[in-house]
Amino acid sequence: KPESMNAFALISRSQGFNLGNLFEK
Amino acid sequence: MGCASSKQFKRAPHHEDASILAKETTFSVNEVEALYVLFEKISYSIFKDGLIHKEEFQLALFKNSNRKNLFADRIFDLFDLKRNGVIEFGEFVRSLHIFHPDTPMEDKIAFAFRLYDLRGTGSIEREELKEMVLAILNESDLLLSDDAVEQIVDQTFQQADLNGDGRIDVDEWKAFASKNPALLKNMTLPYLKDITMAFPSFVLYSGSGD
Repeated sequence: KPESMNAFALISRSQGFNLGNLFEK
Repeated sequence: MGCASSKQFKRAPHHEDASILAKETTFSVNEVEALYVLFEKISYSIFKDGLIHKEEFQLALFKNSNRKNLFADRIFDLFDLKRNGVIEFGEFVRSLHIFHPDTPMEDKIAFAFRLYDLRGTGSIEREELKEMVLAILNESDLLLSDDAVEQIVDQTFQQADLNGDGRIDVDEWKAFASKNPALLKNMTLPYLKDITMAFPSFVLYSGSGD
């Protein structure tokens, strides 16, 4: 439900922030 | 002289002394050396020059050197402390230090603020927040009406913009992030705790023996 969403919570899920991928072999 | 060949075959720049980087960050000398193994892998993936270019960063993150992503761009730009278009080893270590599990939450909050302050104005404006929401929707192939997006942005501002001036300043962000620590989950990389286990071959490079 959009009305219960927090924009920053949404944004923080971006794959662009998933720096864990840098450590994948 | 040609650009392409100099980019391809330039010698690797001498990387900063591991002991200096260890003093400035949460990492030990051994961990800095282990990070060099990771850095080397990424920085030689395309251009072979010992510097991380944006395409190499995208390749490491997405397995695709051409994948555009607003947030990966922001991370790259913040890691590029000298703002010269590439990430050097010292910049890599100092920036990853923010993502270490032991780094104080205040440092993570401050870094996240700079990430979200797209235009570097010292506050997160409504338009910036909307731009980021549209970017994540686009990235996730989610369809939401403009009204729904406006509603999300409005509601977030109601919660975070305490003085109601239409922008989220750094103090408002600190208060909001402290109340919502889940927002900072992406600012901690558990991998960094075990970096010497993940990249044990650093001993071949190090010789530091500690």
